[in-house]
Amino acid sequence: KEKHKILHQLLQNSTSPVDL
Amino acid sequence: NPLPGGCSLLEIERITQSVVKSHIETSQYSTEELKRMAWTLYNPEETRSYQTKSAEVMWQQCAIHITNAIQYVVEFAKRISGFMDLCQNDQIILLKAGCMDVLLIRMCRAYNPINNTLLFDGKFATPQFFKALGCDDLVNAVFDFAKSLSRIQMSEEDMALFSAAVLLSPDRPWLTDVLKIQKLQDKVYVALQRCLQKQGASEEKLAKMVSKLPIMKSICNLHIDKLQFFRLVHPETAYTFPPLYREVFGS
Repeated sequence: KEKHKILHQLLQNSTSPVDL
Repeated sequence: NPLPGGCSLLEIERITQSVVKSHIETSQYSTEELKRMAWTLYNPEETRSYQTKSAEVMWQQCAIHITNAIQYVVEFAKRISGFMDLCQNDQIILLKAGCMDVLLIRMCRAYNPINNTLLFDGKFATPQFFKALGCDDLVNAVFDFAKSLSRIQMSEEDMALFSAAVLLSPDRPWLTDVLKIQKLQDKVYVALQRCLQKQGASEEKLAKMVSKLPIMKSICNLHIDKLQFFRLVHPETAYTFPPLYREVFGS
């Protein structure tokens, strides 16, 4: 999980950079 | 009439809508914006200033742009119905393996075949513009691919469904639920076929799209090779690349 921390975060985030 | 793969028409309609909607919502630029920008080119002076940058600076800038685009691809994947039902291990494998493919497909929207230019940082640039990267073979391969894909004249719907089909490739190594992904991909391909039929496109259009897969794979591999070489020569710079870029393209 640590290796793909950001991908995990992006997948879990309901608000993504696209929405911001 | 039963559809291939035993899926109902309703299911196909649903996945078509979901994929096309997520593609449109997560495209960095709308078709109108791209049309407006198509003739905004870098002038010779600007081009020279990019060409004389160091390889480290140019790689860093490209890595930032690619990372930005990857975030949109992640969002695209998340909004495809069925993707978030996969286990997170498989979601990550599919994204790591397929996001460059999706970027290559999306890139053809931002390519102008009339003057062989590609949108980069707000303006259209020629292959020579990227000289400082020190990987002319990769840059030329990307431009040649964009040119060949633009010849197919895919609609936004075709592009959306083709991107989703590529992303949902069940043959990526280390996947847990291959069957579930295979079923999803089958549905997307049926949706793509129906979409092409509706447009009155020739039977070969899908075959032409699928024939691009090996080229996309070779470009992805070439990018990884170039990155590995860059890492060897400039380890400190490679370490400062955006963390998401390093995560996606790390071993």
